[in-house]
Amino acid sequence: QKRDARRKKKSESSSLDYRNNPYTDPGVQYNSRTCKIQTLYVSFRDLKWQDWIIAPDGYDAYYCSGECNFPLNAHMNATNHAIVQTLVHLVSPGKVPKPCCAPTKLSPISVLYFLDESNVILKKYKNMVVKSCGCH
Amino acid sequence: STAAAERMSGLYVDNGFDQTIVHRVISQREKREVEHEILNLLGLPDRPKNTAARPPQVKRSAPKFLLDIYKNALGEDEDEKPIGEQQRRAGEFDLTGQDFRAIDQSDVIMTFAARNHHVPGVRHERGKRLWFDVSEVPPGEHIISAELRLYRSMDVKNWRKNGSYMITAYRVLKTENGTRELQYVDAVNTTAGKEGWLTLNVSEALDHWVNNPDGNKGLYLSVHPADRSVHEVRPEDVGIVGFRGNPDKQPFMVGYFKSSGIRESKVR
Repeated sequence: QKRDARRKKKSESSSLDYRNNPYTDPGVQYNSRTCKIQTLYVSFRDLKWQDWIIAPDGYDAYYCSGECNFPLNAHMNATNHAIVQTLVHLVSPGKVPKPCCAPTKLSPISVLYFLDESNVILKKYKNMVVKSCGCH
Repeated sequence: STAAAERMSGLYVDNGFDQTIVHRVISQREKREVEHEILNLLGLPDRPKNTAARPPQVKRSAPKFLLDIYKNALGEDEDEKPIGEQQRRAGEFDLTGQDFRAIDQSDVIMTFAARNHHVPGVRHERGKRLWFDVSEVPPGEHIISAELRLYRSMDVKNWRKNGSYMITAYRVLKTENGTRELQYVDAVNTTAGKEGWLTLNVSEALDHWVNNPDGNKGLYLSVHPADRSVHEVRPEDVGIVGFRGNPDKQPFMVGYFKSSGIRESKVR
């Protein structure tokens, strides 16, 4: 109980710090989702493409979603430019948008599909799977 | 895809806080259109040819070969780093170190089933002619290598199942007045008791056919006893499975390609 009370007090204090922070974007709630990787499975089977896509049945594509708010924490993988753009956005919110939450690393997938009745292709598609997200 | 982005713009809107929210649910027709755009982006805009009534099966040798590569020779996490040597398996198709190197370098691996394509004026002796439709090779792809794969079966009923044989592939050049000009491509030796896949390097032939489609008159397969004690023999007499043999043992060609990096989405 003591530990919970301490944690609550600390949380309130940090929340207060946040509200008092002159650089915080007033249009954004403190608890809004931050930029991070989200789960997205693309199913070729559900799309009924298995007639010509032999493998895989689908793949974990993922996507990046969330907001790039000040301060840009380290886990957001922000570029220097994104940090500067965030500051400029705070000065002129109507003129300069916030940085975008986008993939920072992508990896390929291989797809095996029929070209016709008897010939097949195994093709590597680059940049198809999101490995990490960040603010750009 | 620009078209897809334009189409999507009517379905999602910016809520003013740099968030994209759903504006309305798309109709079935629009859903099909978006699906088609994704397929177009993948280079698969349409269902494969001649498969409307009966979906293609993976029991033929060529699809089985690429499925074998997909299962055994690619990294599980699909990362840039290739799978470790010790984890690799030769599989049913006896993949070699050279095959694994070609697989690692390739962006596209394509198979071509052998066909009985009639070319006027070509007379066959005891050898066998194999023809491959290479018209679907994407333009701008760099050929790393190509190999012809033949299956030698032990299921031979006559005396020729014993001894050593030299199997030679030639590219058919001209067919004027019924005479044939052949250019040596590659050869492989096979001995009695050896059952399995034989490979011949046909990189030069594939490169020629892709760049000169009219010059594609196929390969001529010639089989001789290694000691040349008798004349040319028929490939099936030494157990070479032809394009009328078991579907999973039929001859095929495989091409390894490096992508040019140009996206080849087709205009619909």
